[in-house]
Amino acid sequence: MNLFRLVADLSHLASIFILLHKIQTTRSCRGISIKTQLLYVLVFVTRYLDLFTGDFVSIYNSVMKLFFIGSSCYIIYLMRIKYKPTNDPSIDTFRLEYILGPTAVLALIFNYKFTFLEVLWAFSIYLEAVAILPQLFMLQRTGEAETITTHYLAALGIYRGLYIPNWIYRYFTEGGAIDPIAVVAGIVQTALYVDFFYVYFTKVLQGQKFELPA
Amino acid sequence: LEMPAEKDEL
Repeated sequence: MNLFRLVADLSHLASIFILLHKIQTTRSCRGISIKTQLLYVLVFVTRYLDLFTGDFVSIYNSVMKLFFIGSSCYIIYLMRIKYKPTNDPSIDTFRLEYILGPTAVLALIFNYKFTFLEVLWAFSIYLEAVAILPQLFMLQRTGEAETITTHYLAALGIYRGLYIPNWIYRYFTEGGAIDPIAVVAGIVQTALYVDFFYVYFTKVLQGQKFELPA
Repeated sequence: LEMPAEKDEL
């Protein structure tokens, strides 16, 4: 565990609490893509199967995994059941098959071992890299976002961004160890946030509303 | 390439 990794994980936790706070206080999931949230459930469930195979890492690791699975399912419950009327599928139109198809094929080709668990693990890594696309697509379509929603995305982006210095740190402290699948997918994932962060820094953090140029 | 000793990333 290094500082980059710890702050990254805390930022990931923060993003979930920000999202829950947004839904609970506004009693609405307006502006949130349920497709992205469903993809996160799939990401966590397929990646954390090692919870059940006895590959114990640490209490911290297991608690975080259980939290991510539980909270992502809870968010789906809020969006699909409790605040269902505030969920507008007509603007959440990114086609999930464009994500699920290619990531499944990638996982079958590029994995560390052709076993059920390893293919699912690689799938979860590729899937996480692009899981934010329906959300960003929705943002692009509506051209604006509530400030709290942009804080949610910023926390997620910081989490992903900090994994990169974490890998660099680990490369030098763990004898040149590198996990190419996670690193390549992670760089792609971080790159997807670049446009968002440009608007976030130049508008939201200056006190303006998040609005995309027409 | 040498893999990290354990897959501990979340």
